[in-house]
Amino acid sequence: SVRPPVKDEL
Amino acid sequence: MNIFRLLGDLAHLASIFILVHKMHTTRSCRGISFKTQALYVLVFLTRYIDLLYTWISLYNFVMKVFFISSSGYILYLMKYRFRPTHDPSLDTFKVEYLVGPCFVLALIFNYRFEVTEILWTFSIYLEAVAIFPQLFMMQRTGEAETITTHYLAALGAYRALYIPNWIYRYFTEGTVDPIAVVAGIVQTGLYLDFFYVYVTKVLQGQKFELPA
Repeated sequence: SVRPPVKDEL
Repeated sequence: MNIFRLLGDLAHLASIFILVHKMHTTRSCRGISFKTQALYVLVFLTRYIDLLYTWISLYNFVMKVFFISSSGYILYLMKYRFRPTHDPSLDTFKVEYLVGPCFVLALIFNYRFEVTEILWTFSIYLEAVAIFPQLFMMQRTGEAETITTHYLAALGAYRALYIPNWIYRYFTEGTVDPIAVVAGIVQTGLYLDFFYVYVTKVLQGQKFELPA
């Protein structure tokens, strides 16, 4: 299953 | 954090150090688009506004602060210290054609209709195309200093390395960020022409020259 994105990238 | 993302971030850091190094050693910002650099400041300010209300990690915090401050410093160098070496008549791409559509796209295609979310989305779209004024400038002059091509290669490699990172995260964490992925693929695609000349010419010891 695909979870919504977490904004931990730069 | 995986190896692709780490290498991508390191390439991004390297690109900034190369650019600052170029300006200091040649005491010039010749061949660098002020407009592209100004767009990066806008990208970082709109994306990293979450510094004000979110804590992710020390790594994340330090990198964000570094990208905001270094991009501001580059703008300062171009605008004040090495201003006489910048030729605005070569830097003629209209940034309105990038900022406007990116903002409209961010209003339409986003995860949530909230101010910070729209600013984040806008920064992702704008980053993808922010290199246009720089590429346009090189197209006009038909050449670039070798150090400038190293800067662009590192900058392009950064987002290219995020692509295997996203594939890796899909398989290990089950997360997909369609907005970042699509924009990142577009962004990397814009560098393909440049990468081709970089690998076949600059890395073979020749000067970066475009066919007339």
